[in-house]
Amino acid sequence: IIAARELTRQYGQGESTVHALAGVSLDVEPGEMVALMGPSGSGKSTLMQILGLLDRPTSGTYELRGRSVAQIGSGEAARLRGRRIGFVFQSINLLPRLTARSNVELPMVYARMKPPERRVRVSESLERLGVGHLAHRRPSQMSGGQAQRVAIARAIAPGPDLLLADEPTGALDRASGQAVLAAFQELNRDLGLTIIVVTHDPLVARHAGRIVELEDGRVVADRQVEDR
Amino acid sequence: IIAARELTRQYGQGESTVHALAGVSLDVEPGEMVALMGPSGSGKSTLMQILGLLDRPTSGTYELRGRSVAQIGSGEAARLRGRRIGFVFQSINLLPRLTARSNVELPMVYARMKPPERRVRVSESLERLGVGHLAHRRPSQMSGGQAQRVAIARAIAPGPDLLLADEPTGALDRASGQAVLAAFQELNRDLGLTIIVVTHDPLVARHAGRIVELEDGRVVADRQVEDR
Ligand SMILES: Nc1ncnc2c1ncn2[C@@H]1O[C@H](COP(=O)(O)OP(=O)(O)OP(=O)(O)O)[C@@H](O)[C@H]1O
Ligand SMILES: Nc1ncnc2c1ncn2[C@@H]1O[C@H](COP(=O)(O)OP(=O)(O)OP(=O)(O)O)[C@@H](O)[C@H]1O
Ligand SMILES: [Mg+2]
Ligand SMILES: [Mg+2]
Repeated sequence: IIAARELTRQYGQGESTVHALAGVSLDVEPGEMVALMGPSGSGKSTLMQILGLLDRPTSGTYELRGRSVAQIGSGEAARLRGRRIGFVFQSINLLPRLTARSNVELPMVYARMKPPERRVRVSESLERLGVGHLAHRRPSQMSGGQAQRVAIARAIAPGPDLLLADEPTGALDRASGQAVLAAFQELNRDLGLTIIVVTHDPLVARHAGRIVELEDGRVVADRQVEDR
Repeated sequence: IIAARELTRQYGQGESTVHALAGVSLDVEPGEMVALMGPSGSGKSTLMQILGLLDRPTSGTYELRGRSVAQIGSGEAARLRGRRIGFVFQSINLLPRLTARSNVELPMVYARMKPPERRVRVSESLERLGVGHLAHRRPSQMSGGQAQRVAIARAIAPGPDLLLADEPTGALDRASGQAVLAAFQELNRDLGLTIIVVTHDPLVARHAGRIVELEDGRVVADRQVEDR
């Protein structure tokens, strides 16, 4: 589903150039669950943004479902992001003036899904993440972990086939984090959802089928794990 | 340094009242390091905001250094927050248009600290958190963990005697998290800095002298720990 070769991403120019990615290659098969790990600043969020069509690489190639993203225009990228790619941001990124349910609904509105189907998906995903009772709250009226779970609901509600989750359990206690992980595993096993999750949490990593480690913008390890 | 009795905090009214805190009492001696733990939504951030003079309780009393906060006006509260209380927010909360160094400097500007002293403290605190090389970057030009460390630098730079850190290692890998913890312990032991840290990380909790657990807005456990 993902075939990336020699991705680089630079910020700035000349002496102050930051090489956030310095040649990352990665293949992900449909139905895999991959944990992406590495030190702070190693390029994980940068890689996730490129994979999720939120950013373009400076050089290198990326094929999503066999199609080179260089040929995907911004309109089509937006539709893909709304319907087929779920993205959980490291900084949560809920719209502060919208309720939880409106925040979850928004990508499906952009994807032109019909209102009855949207409504069902909003309730189901909020319930699944244990925050159904917060549907009418705004982000400022929720705890950090509650907001994070609303952001996860937003990513899975449209029924994507690729979920990119950047530190989805960072603000969660053990129990809530395990519940999120259980939801991910359920979607992975029952619906074949391909998942790439950035995490510092060894518990999350243990449940993935494979661990990819970044350091200084490069892949330094890529191994299968059997502890499931 | 902290003497809180029967703190309550309600949001909303009537049927939809949320009891974020339902009677929390807590004493903290100078020089203690306390880990505050509990499930998502249990009231940790709400309690931290009241202790840090960012919010007032609905009822109950809070004495900070022997003085009832009911008698502290907003001007004085602002000065205390700028100089004597360091606060690390769960959502980081850096000002997006300012550089890292300006973000760190701001509370000291409000506290009317002189420029030469401010500048030294800015550099030292950024260096201590391993992000000195990012002084001129804006928050959007940093990784999540780098931004979190800048927020921690901002909290410790003025040399407060009380540090309130709400999930300061949530976005950090193991190594960076341990470095932050080491910095906290150093300040606690060498300077007697009183620290209350909200955490889900058992590693952080093990290094505190005491663990306080919240559930549904109440203290359900308060115990000393010896594993240091
Ligand atoms: N403005 C508000 N209006 C209504 N309810 C609120 C508001 N702010 C917070 N709450 C509720 O108060 C409760 C306590 O929130 P708080 O942020 O203190 O939890 P927390 O323990 O910090 O959780 P987390 O670990 O997820 O950060 C939660 O149930 C939250 O939904
Ligand atoms: N706009 C920018 N300008 C300059 N440098 C940038 C910019 N955005 C990111 N960086 C740098 O790129 C590098 C990789 O950042 P990235 O956010 O991908 O790291 P990360 O692995 O997600 O880190 P963390 O675990 O802390 O979230 C970092 O060194 C960061 O400072
Ligand atoms: Mg990141
Ligand atoms: Mg909180």
